[in-house]
Amino acid sequence: YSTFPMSPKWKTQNLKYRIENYTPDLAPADTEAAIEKAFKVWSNVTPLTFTRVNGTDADIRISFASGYHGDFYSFDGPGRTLAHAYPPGYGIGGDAHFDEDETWTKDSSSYNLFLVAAHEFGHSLGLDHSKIPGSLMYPVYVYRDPRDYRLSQDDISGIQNLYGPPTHSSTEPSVSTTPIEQTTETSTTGMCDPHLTFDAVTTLRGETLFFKDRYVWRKSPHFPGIERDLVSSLWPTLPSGFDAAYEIDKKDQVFLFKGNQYWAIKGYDIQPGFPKNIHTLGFSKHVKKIDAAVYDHNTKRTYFFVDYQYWSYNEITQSMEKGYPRKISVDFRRVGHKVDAAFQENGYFYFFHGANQYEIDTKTRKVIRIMKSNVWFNC
Amino acid sequence: FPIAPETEKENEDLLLAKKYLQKFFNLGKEERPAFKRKSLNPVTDKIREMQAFYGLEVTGDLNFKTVEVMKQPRCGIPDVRQ
Repeated sequence: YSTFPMSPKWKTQNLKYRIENYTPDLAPADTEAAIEKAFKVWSNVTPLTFTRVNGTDADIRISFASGYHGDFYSFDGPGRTLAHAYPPGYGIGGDAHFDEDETWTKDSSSYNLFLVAAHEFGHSLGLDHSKIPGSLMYPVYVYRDPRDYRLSQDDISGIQNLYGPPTHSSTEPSVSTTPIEQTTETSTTGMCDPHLTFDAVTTLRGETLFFKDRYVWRKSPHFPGIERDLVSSLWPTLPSGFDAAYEIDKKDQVFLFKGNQYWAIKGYDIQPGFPKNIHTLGFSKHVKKIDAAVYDHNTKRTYFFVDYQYWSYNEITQSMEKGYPRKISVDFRRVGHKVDAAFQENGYFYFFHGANQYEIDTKTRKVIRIMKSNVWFNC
Repeated sequence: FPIAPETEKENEDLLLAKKYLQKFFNLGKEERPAFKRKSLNPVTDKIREMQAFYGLEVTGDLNFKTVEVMKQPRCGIPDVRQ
């Protein structure tokens, strides 16, 4: 998280807000409900209270406008910039402006007013943007189901850094105040457990994601350390416990497999038309699930591992290759058993089986090294 | 001759990127550039800064993924402070 320079924040804990005008996209009552719920996201985790007023003594004024609207940040028509808000202070301080050229909704169609308002009110209270994808203060709009919206630990740490934890017992939190994921000693130990195994591993936009049950460990070349997230905080509408995953980086696409279904995603966005059935890829009926998958940049083939065999899928013709499945042990010598997870990095395959992984030259398919599965976590 | 479509696309992307970087990463607004090696190309530097913020591969190139992130709907507040 980050705060604005000098960390401006409100001196009073009981803040007043005024809705200056309404978007024609929603019934006034829906706008009021979305804004009230958006404030509740923050009041649930701080001592702050928010009261709606109609007078001129409001701290936070909320308005909808298009294009130039009297400040230095004109809006830009549909898309791109959705809204902005000002840090705590007099006058325009704390105010939130929403671009009326957008379509404001109360469901998953773009753009959900509650989600954007909750983000903007984070600014109104003194939070700046966060680099943590999955946090509310991340600058890019990501749809999440408002019904059980939960702040990330990053957001909670940020706002409590300014205002401290709640003193009032929030009666019925519209958001859970328990942080999504306390990185407890166990979970940290969990990633350094020498017997750690993974369900699936894939690259994603330069990061490497290691899936295990409901969680995913993320290793990024740009940030130190390993971040552990709940899968549901990244893709709220997807199940957890994936069987396999792989990325086609040139298309910025990642495919996630669970049981006989699979999804295509771009970053946080699930591509329309998914999930699909794995048999649409050309697997024979006896295949009930995939153990692992990896895309080979050189051959433009994706290898799917099922029990002791593997299949080769031609990503160019979008069809399963003839002559498959073949035995893993025949083509990948020394990997004489099932593969739990696989990914490709810097010209090598990494096949995971139990607590071990095999580094394999993608061209010769020779095993170069055998390592512990979690060697990537620098334990 | 009309410029080749891909050149036109590249120009569009570069224009989009400059606007984005001016708006969200202070391109061209720093009175006194921080004390560091003289930047050969401020746009390339700012692309690197934006790629690092968004966890993209830091190349300084205006590649497909970088342009994709720049096109995504977002908040209008800058990502970095002066």
